[in-house]
Formats: sequence, structure tokens, C-alpha cells
Amino acid sequence: PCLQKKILGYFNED
Amino acid sequence: MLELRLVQGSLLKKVLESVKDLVNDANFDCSATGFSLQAMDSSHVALVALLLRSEGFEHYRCDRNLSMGMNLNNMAKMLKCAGNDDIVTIKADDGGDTVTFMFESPTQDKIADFEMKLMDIDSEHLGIPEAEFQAIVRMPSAEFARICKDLSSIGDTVVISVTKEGVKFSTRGDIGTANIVCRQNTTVDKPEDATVIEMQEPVSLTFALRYMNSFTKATPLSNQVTISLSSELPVVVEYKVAEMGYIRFYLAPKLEE
Repeated sequence: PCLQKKILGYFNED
Repeated sequence: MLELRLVQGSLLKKVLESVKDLVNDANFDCSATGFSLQAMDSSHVALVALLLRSEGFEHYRCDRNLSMGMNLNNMAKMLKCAGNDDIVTIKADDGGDTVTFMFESPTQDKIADFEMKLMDIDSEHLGIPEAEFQAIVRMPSAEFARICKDLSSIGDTVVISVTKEGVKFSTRGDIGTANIVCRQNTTVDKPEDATVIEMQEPVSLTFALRYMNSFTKATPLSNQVTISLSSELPVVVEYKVAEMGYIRFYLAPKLEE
């Protein structure tokens, strides 16, 4: 089983 | 007042075709730098960043920074009405609630204008830092599209591994497994046929093929695609848009639980 990471876990809001 | 005249209007048509299935609504930002867009897909797993630099337009007037919310499917519908050789002009008034797309045939014998309603979109703008990647692969975009399509008939995910042997695309599914290895190849007649692998250290990451296949809709924009990989970051799949900019797709990896 793989966990799909989210973009928000890598880039922060400006 | 905003007025952007793009002689190679087909570029905008191709850009829309490549993003309309990934993102429903997005803000196009217009500034002195250029015409840009940043948006995430509805699951927040992928992000698209587009930049068309102002220098790439034949005429570029943007009196003040403007953000225009558009439904990308509707925008694509309008741009589909432009001929492939048409000159496309995007026009909008400050504070207006519509945008106009004007299409001129190369011989100026047909001029059409399509007005589209703008929408208010509350979008998050993310800061994407410049990053060092463990591996950068540059390869023919049609080859990458073929690989993603082929593998998605076998499995749902692709493992992209870069070693000194080359770049390996692997999948597994109910019917079996598949591995495709592409080696560096710079002894080609045309530079667009080259595969170039810059590896700082080996890297291996897993991604959903559904998104990769969606990114390959940008293939008509560029003969080459650049895939930048780092174990700490989303993969970046970049297509250059002629000499004027790029479309970059970011995809968060799948990790073993």
C-alpha cells in the first residue's frame, strides 16, 4: 500500500 | 487595460488542451513579467505552473497586475474556434468581468471575437523554491508519452529510477510487470531525439500514472520533456513553450506506508 502525498506537504502558501 | 497579441496563437490552444483536464478553474495572472497561471488539481496532488513571458508576445500591454479567473474548459472551447495559424489577442478591461479572445486569420480576411465571462476564484498561490535535483532526465516528449501510455495498460503507478545505467520506468499490475530502460543517447542526428541524464545521485520514486498521462497532453508543445527528480520533492515534468516560457507539472510522489 502506498500513501499518496499532497503538494501542500512540500510547498507553502505564499 | 490588458492587450496581449500572440502571433503563434496555436501555442495558447495547445496550452489549454494540456491543462483543461487537470484543472477546472484557475486564475491567469498578468504582470509586466508575463502571462502566468498556477493551479492545483482538485485532489491537491498535482500542480501546474505556466509562464508565457511578455517578450514572447508581439504586443504586450498590461497597465496593472490583473488576475482573471477562468473556467479552463470554457476557455479551451473558445480557443478551439481559433484556426491553427490564427493570431490570438487576449483583451480585458481593469475591473471588468469578461475577457475577449480575438482571432485573426494570417491574411486578415477573417476576424472573430469571443467574449467569455470571468469568475471569482479563491485560489492559494504556493511558493515554489528553486531546488537542486538528484537527477534530471531530458528525453523526447513523444517517447515519454508512449512509455506512460504503455505502462498504464499494465499498472496504476510508475516507479521512475535513475542510476548510472539510465532511467528505468517500471510498473506492476494484476497481469504482470513491465520495465522500460532508457539510456543516455546523445549521438543523434537531431538534438530533439537525444536522451540526456544528469545524475548527482541515484533516485527512485513512485507516481500515479493517471497524472503522468495527463501531463503528456502537453507533448504537442515541445519535442523534449525534462523530468526532474529528488527524493524530498515532487517530480517536475517540464515542457518548454517555444522560446517564450514553459509549462511545468509538479506531482507529489506515493510513499510506502
